[in-house]
Amino acid sequence: SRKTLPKDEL
Amino acid sequence: MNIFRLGGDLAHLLAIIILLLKIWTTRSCAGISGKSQILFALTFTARYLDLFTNFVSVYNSVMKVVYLAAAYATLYLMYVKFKATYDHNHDTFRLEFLILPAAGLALIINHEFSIIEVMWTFSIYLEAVAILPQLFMVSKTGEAESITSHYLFALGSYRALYIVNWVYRYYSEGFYDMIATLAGVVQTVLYCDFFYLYITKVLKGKKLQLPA
Repeated sequence: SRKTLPKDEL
Repeated sequence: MNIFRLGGDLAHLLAIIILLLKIWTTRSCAGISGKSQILFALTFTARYLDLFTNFVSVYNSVMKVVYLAAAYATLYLMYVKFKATYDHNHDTFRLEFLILPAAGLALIINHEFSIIEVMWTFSIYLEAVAILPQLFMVSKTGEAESITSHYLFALGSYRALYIVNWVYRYYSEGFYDMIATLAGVVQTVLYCDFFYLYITKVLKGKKLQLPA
């Protein structure tokens, strides 16, 4: 379900 | 980066600073759950394994380092420097009851079965419940100091603001992450009872005392 890689949140 | 995400990060930072300042200025960690602080240190450690492999922005890297440093500084203050003031008799929550289910769930429900991804997922699940030992401690003693209440309010607001951020990102970028969102909702729900007491009591100048 994740649309973006890499993670940009903390 | 939107205003809700920034607000969430700043609320998180504020919570961490409130806690460190409380312990440092009163020279005491009375009323603070060391178990919850261990879980937060574990959460940040598992989540920020990508600190050196995945560069997002200077802001991201600096915040990661600050969160990690603050988490371990808090543990140092609680378990070494002001150990004598640590209220371990009231901090009896069993950590394995949270760590093991979070680890098990991370192995089963994740975006990708790789070490870094499973560790990230574990950190998301663990963070959702990491405050339970602290809430358990407050319920056991039946009260919390005002400063502890402010800490909990800032800490609870952080994930609540992240939820608004995720709703915003879904509509503006089509971005969504089901694992982070569901865990974030669970995390925020755990604070609801506390939020109610905080707004009805602490903001009116009263001490946070649980109804008998």
